[in-house]
Amino acid sequence: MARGYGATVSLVLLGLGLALAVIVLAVVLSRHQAPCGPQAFAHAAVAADSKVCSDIGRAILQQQGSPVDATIAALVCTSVVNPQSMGLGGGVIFTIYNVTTGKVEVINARETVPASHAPSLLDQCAQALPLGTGAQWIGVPGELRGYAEAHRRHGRLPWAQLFQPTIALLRGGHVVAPVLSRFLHNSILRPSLQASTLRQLFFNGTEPLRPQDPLPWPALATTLETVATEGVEVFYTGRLGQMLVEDIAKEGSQLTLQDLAKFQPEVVDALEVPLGDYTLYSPPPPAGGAILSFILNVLRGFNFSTESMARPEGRVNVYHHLVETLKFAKGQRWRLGDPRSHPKLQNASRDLLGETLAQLIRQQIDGRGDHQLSHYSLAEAWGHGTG
Amino acid sequence: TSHVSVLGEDGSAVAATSTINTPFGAMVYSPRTGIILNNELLDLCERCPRGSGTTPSPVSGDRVGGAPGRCWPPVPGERSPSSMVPSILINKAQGSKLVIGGAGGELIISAVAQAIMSKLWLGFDLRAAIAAPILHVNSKGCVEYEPNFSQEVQRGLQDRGQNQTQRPFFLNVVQAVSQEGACVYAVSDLRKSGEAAGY
Repeated sequence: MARGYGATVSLVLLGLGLALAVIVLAVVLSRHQAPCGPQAFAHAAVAADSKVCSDIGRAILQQQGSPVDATIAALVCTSVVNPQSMGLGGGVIFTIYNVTTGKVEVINARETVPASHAPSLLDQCAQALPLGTGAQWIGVPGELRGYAEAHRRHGRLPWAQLFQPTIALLRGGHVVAPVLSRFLHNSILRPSLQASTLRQLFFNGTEPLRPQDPLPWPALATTLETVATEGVEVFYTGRLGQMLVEDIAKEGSQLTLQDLAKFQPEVVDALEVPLGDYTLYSPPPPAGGAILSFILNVLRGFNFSTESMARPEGRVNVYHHLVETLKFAKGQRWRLGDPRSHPKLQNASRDLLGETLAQLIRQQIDGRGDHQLSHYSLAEAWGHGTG
Repeated sequence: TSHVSVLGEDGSAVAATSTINTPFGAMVYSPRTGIILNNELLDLCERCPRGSGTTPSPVSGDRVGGAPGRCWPPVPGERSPSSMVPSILINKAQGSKLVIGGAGGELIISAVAQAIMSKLWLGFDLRAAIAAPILHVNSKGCVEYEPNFSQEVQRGLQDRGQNQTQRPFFLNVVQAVSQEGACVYAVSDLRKSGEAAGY
C-alpha cells in the first residue's frame, strides 16, 4: 500500500518536474530565438545613422536604460561621427511614447532667434543660400537643454553615463568616417569650409581629411566631460557658454550668455491623426508634423494597397496621386510658422489634421498633372527651399 | 540633420531628429569648446517671397484657407519652421508600432511620407520602404526624382502632364524601427551607410 502510494507521488513529482523543465526551456528559447527571421530582434532596437552610434544606443538599453537614455547617447555619438549633420551647437525635437501612460509628448528644443540679430537679416536670404554661412544665421542652441529635459522626464540611467561611450570614442583615437569625408571633399562645400574656422578641425594644411584619418578633437571631449559631470547649466549659464559666446563673437556673432540662459525647450502634446488601423503622432508647428499628417491623411483616402502596385498603370496612378498631394501640401507650408511668436497662426495647422480638408483636396485631384500652380495655392514664388 | 529611432523592451519609443541645419551649419567653430554652430535662422527665409526680404507682399486668400502672404521679420525667441518630423505610428489593436523620421532638409517630409506609405499600404517591408528611391515636389510644382527612380513611372507621370526637373543632390536619409507583434525590425538608411542595432 505504502509502496504504491510512494510510486504515485514519485510519478506526480516526475511529471511536475518535466512540465517545469519544458516551461523553463520554452521561456529561455523564446528570449533567445525570435521566430521573426534573421533580420529581426526579439526585444528592442536603435536605428541611428551610423553603426557605432546604433551600437552605443543598444548598449545603453542593455544597461537597463530607457529609450530616451539610448536616444541621447546615440545623438551625442552622432555629433562626433557625423558632425556635418548635428551637434551641441544645434537643436533637437523628440517625440516620446510612454507605454505606461499611453501618452505621446513632444520636446521641441530647436534653436530660437536671439534677442539681437541683424535687422535686415531676411534681405540676405537670396545671397546666403544655399549654404548660409556666417555668424548672423546662428540661432540659440537648444540641443543640450533638450537632452536635459528629456532625461529629466524619461531618463533612467545617470546623466553622465550617457556621455561616457562617446567620450571614450573621442579619447580613443577617433578617425574620420567615410560620410564625413565625402562632405569635406564636396566641391560646393570645400571652398567655404577651407575659408572658415572649421579648417583647423577638418583640414590637414590645405587638404580635407580623408576616411580613417585621425580626427583629434580634444576640445569637444573636454566639453562632453564637463557637461557629463556638471550638467547642462555649465553651458547655458556657466563657463562653457561664456567661452562659446566669446569665441564666436570674434566671427561677428551677437549671441549672448543671456540668450543662452533664456533658452527653454517646449513640451507639448504630439499631434494625433488616425490613419486607418494606425494613429500617427508627430510634432506640431513649427515642426512639420501637420504637413506629414495632411499628406498621409489625403493619401489614406485613396485606399492604395499592394494590388495598386501590381501593374505599371497602377504604379503610375499611385505616384500621380502622391505628386498631386505633395503639391497641395507645399501650398500649405505657410501654416508652420511658430504659433507662440505669431499668435495669428495659433490654429493655422488645425485644418491640416481634419478629414474635411483632406476630402476637399482629394476631390481636387484628378488624372491631370498640368494644373496651374494656383490650383495648389502655389502661385506665389514662396520659399527658398529650406527647412 | 540626423534622425534616431528607438524602441525599448517595454514598448516605449522615441523618435528624435537633431540638426545644425545645412551641412556644417553656419561653418562657425568655437575652438575652445569644440562646438560647431548652427545656421537655423536661414530657415526663416522660407516664409519670404523669392527676391525680396522683409517687405510684405500681400496675396489674396486661397481657396483652402487663405495664406497670410507676409514675410514677417524674426521675433526674438521664435523658432523657425522645420520639416523635421520625428513620428510614431501606433496600432493598438495589433500591437504594432512604427518609429520613424528622417534627415535631408525639405526632402524630409517627402522621404518619410513615402517610407510610411510604402510600409503601411503598399506591401513593402521596412528595409525596402526606406531603400526605395523617392520623388519630391519643389515649390514650383516640378517633380524631382532621386537617381534610380523608376523610369517607367517617370514616363507615366510625364504623360499625365507632370513637369520634372533635376535636383543636384538628394540628402534624404530615413531611420525607422517597427514592432510587429513580438518581432522588432530596425533599419538605418544605406544612403548614409547607416546600420541599426538591436537585441
